[in-house]
Amino acid sequence: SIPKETIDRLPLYLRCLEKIIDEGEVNISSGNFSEKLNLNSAQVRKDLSYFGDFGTRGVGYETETLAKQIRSILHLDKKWDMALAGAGNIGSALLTYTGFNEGDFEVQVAFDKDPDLIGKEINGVNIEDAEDMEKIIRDQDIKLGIITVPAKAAQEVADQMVEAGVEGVLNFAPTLLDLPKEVKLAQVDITKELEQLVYYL
Amino acid sequence: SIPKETIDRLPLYLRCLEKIIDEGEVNISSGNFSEKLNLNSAQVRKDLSYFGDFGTRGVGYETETLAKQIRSILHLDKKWDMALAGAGNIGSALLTYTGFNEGDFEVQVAFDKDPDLIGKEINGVNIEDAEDMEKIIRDQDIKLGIITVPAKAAQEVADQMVEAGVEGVLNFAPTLLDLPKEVKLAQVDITKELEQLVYYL
Ligand SMILES: NC(=O)c1ccc[n+]([C@@H]2O[C@H](COP(=O)([O-])OP(=O)(O)OC[C@H]3O[C@@H](n4cnc5c(N)ncnc54)[C@H](O)[C@@H]3O)[C@@H](O)[C@H]2O)c1
Ligand SMILES: NC(=O)c1ccc[n+]([C@@H]2O[C@H](COP(=O)([O-])OP(=O)(O)OC[C@H]3O[C@@H](n4cnc5c(N)ncnc54)[C@H](O)[C@@H]3O)[C@@H](O)[C@H]2O)c1
Repeated sequence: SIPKETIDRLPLYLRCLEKIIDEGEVNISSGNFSEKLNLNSAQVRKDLSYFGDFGTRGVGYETETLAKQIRSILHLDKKWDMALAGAGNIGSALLTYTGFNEGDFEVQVAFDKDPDLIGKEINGVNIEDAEDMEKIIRDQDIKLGIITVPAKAAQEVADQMVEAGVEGVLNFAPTLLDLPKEVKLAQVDITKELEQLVYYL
Repeated sequence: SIPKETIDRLPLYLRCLEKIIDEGEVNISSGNFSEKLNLNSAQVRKDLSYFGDFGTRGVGYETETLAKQIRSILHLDKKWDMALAGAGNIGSALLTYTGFNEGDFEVQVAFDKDPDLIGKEINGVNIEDAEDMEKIIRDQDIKLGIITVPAKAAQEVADQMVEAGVEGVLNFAPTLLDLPKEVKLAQVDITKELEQLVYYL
């Protein structure tokens, strides 16, 4: 079974490959590839060998094939619909984020409690009433939720998302969510990033 | 020397302690503390023992003292001024983020190229001309920079920040920055978080 560190590197490999493909490169040597990634080339070759891709001596890796392979491993060969709760400052910014497309992630619907926001549209995404969130998420079979509500509302919103069938949550609220273990959680914690950063200064 | 995993947990300990202090608790047992943190209590005691804090049998830890100690270890007993480059969607959201106060981080000034933004103020922070960024960062002796410009502008902005004396960079642009090794980098990569998340679904 593949080490977590390898899995964690794959999204970066994929992004780098997509750039290389954009530049018209059909092949890339592992030396060149690892240089672009700023990683040790033995590490890169080891990572890729877990997936049966050893490259070809003298030629390297076929960029399109490798990208396709990584997408498939990361379950990115399918489109992931997302629901966003809390269309405030950070929530509305996320609705304009172009980086989601890279991984075939797309916010399908947003929710808020504020009557001034409900019924509006941001970047083509409708803001629905938070009261209807569970029903809409279930009806649209959405598996990924983004939480950008104030900290004290986050746990309740998470519970509702899980109730509606969400299996993965990306949480921006600075609070530790309590979720069933089969629901995966990713936390974006900007203050923690800064605190860890300044420790080394 | 203290393991990185311990350092990485300290910001969470601090946040939890601040909540506990808010609730008026003067002491907390390691069992109670680890339960609130959702961590193994032996782990918590081991982490804190690196800093000479072994708690008191039967009493636990003094909340204020421990918080003060952790702040000091994390260099949060000082205020960290920050500069933000790129006052667009995500940049302007960050200017309203209340979570920065928790760690005594404060955005002092923002920069942009867009004449419609230059001269405006968001949440008390002035948006200055990106042309003046190096000078202003140097004059204000700012050591932390936040990068929220488009990917293709990120490297140049990072170079200018480093030139102006910045020692730590928090980068939101989806591109790998090339920085001198004495400059610390934290990357917020939302798409990578989502890609790592769905791997486990
Ligand atoms: N502003 C930032 O840059 C930033 C950065 C990182 C994390 N965060 C965190 O993200 C969260 C949102 O921050 P913000 O600055 O966008 O705040 P905000 O107040 O601008 O937005 C919060 C939104 O959530 C809505 N809301 C509240 N309860 C809700 C519920 N139960 N269901 C649906 N919507 C609900 C509010 O009406 C509001 O529109 C906070 O937890 C904050 O700490 C913000
Ligand atoms: N929107 C999001 O939620 C989000 C989330 C994660 C990461 N990001 C990343 O953050 C960056 C900004 O995204 P956005 O959606 O806010 O884009 P945006 O276009 O709304 O904002 C970018 C801002 O940067 C300014 N700018 C451009 N070059 C500059 C320079 N050299 N100096 C100073 N300012 C400059 C622009 O004038 C603009 O105001 C992008 O790299 C994006 O991929 C965005």
